[in-house]
Amino acid sequence: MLEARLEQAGVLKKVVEAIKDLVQDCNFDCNDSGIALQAMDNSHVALVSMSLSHEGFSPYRCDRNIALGINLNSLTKVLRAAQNEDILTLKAADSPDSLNLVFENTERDRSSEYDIKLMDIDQEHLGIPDTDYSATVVLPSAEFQRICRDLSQLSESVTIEASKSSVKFSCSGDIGNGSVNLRQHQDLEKPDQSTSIELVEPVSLTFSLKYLVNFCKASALSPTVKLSLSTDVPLLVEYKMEAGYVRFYLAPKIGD
Amino acid sequence: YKTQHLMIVFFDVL
Repeated sequence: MLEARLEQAGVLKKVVEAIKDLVQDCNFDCNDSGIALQAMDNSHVALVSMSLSHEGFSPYRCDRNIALGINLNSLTKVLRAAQNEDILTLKAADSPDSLNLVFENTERDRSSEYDIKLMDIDQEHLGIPDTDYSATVVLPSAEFQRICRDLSQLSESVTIEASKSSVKFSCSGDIGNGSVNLRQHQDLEKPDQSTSIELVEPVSLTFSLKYLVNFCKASALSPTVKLSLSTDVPLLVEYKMEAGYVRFYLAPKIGD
Repeated sequence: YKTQHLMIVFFDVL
């Protein structure tokens, strides 16, 4: 059986909020190392991969592999009943029909209990290869969100060009064009505000802004975001959490 | 559908 206690329900709330517009039904795969999720969006252009390590839970117990087939809209409805600071306990049997969620406030004088019906989801099995990227850019997640939102007003797609000292986001649309150039810089007082670039070779790729704007819903999970780029390889957008991550992969536009 | 093909090849969909 699964029993997992999360100190802050807000972590799961933010994770679900970040991915629910990309995928609707998906399996939460639970085993002794933690809870993971991998799913492609319906159009097979983007993929989300989420991991919550057992270290993020206290206690965490999962005797055998359990797949929890969950409709994320249903989970969102139930999680609305939890405060961010509530303690959240997830429980499921070995071959579960439902997932049990208990929310307790920090004073421990209120507890709420919900059960969500589970579904059988036949999901593609995906292997994510280890990849050496040409460029890796770390920037404030709020900055990335603002850039994607601003450029999406002008165009459906953005070109990301990484060079040794800067990363440029540019777009062109019917009303005109726009670009944002971020120079590599280190903010010693506020490291989360820094922009860093690791470059093997310069790279320039074009992506759909609709998806990137969607990924930015994960900004609440982390003050920084990491973009990894290589030619003809899906872009990796990673939000790290204290004990886990949410990663999005997005295919570049390659003239189809 | 080059994009979908790229995703399927990259992620080794079984």
